[in-house]
Amino acid sequence: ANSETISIEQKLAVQSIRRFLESKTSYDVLPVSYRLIVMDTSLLVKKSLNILLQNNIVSAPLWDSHTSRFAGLLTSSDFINVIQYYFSNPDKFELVDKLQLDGLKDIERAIGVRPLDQGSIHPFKPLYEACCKMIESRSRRIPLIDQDEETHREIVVSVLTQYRILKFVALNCRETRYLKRPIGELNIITQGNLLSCRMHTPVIDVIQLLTQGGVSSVPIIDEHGRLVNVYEAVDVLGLIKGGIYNDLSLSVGEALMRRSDDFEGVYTCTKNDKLVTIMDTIRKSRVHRFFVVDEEGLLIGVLTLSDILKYILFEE
Amino acid sequence: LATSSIKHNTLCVASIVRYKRKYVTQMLYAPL
Amino acid sequence: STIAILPSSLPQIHRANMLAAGSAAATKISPLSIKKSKTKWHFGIRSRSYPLDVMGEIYIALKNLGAEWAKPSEEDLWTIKVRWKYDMGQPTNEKIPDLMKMVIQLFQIEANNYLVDFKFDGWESSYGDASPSSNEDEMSTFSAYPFLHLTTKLIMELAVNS
Repeated sequence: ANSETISIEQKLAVQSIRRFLESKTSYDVLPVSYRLIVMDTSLLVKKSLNILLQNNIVSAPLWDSHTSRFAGLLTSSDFINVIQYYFSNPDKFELVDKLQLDGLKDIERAIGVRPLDQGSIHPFKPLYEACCKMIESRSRRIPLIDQDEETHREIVVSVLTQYRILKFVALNCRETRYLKRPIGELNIITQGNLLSCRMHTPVIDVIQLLTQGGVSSVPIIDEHGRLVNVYEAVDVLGLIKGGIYNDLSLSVGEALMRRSDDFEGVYTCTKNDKLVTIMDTIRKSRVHRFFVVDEEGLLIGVLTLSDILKYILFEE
Repeated sequence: LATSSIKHNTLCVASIVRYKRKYVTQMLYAPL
Repeated sequence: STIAILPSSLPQIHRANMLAAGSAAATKISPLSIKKSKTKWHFGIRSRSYPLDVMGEIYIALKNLGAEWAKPSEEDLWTIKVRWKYDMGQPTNEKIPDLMKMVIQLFQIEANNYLVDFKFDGWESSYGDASPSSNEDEMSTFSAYPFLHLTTKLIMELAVNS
């Protein structure tokens, strides 16, 4: 009877949170005062890396001053493409060193990567719609675009991420406290033939896994299958910052030593954890995924912010 | 207009703009 | 709750494990310590040059960049009302205002310390349409990027010239 009650409460809570997402707009998620860092596409890629790291951000909208339009988002995928291009063309060091942001499209074409469809949405559309667009485009962020009322030029008002939306829900929806069913019952964990690697795997192979798998992190396991660490797409920024020319031969364990000391660590959970505590953790910490392990620490699967968002948007 | 010191041949300018009832500090990084 | 942070993923512990495993490169790789240097912001740009020289530099830079300006009034030599054709390279059949207006003003902060301030002043159309003069208050969605872009060009022109 108790688990029946819990199931009903969870179902009602999810539906209520969904109505909340339908009743709010992306504009509501924005702080009263915030900053938006934009880069001119004529900047050098290596300069843009410094700007991201200095401002402690991993993505930024691009602005093409020739056409006076926005030119999409700079994300860690772009830096991964540059590394892959350089790895296939080690003689092109000069070109990579002088590469400008408006040259990233050519790099995508050169390595045969389909550009990430970012999509965009008006700030005053329902938040629920922004979430659906992000899930659709498999992107973890979406630019909020309005129009200058005099010149009809695009304005990037902000860029909304899945993390910010889930944190907004965790902060504003009291119903999260009724999400008490174990996540192992909800069929939202990505498990079974999970991409993984070992600590001695060459970092360039792990970067290839990120691209081929279309994932933003690769778990590192030991000989028993226990989770030891995780290589994330954003770690590539540190790799390039250190000069990619001499780092590609490194193992992923050595490459992880470039991580700055303020890295918070990899979050794990088990199948018995509930979304109430998952959401509370998202409210308190900058966490982007939870690796699901068993009592022995053996890797079972991963619960990403997309998985949580999909459950709230479409399940129950 | 706010400006930052020019470093590594990169200039950053910013201005605080009202968007509806919120305030955005729009920052643009451009190469010298 | 069994939510936890994986101890072996903390940088300090990971580093110790790698060194213990005797990794050769591990001794040479240091953590990324980007000093998140707080960007130091200034209002406008500062100058210690003689005021009229500053104004002269600005007019020269504006001329080099193809901008035009209203003849300054005798009473106020220190304010320049600028108009800048903002062509975006691609023809647009829709009539959108293409002349950006900007006000550049010299202020004295203290003895021989001056500040050049740049202010966005709306748009005009080069084909004469009186652009809707939505006043400052109503206008609530305007893109600052063309303005920011032109000020970077002007600042660069001044930096290069000086």
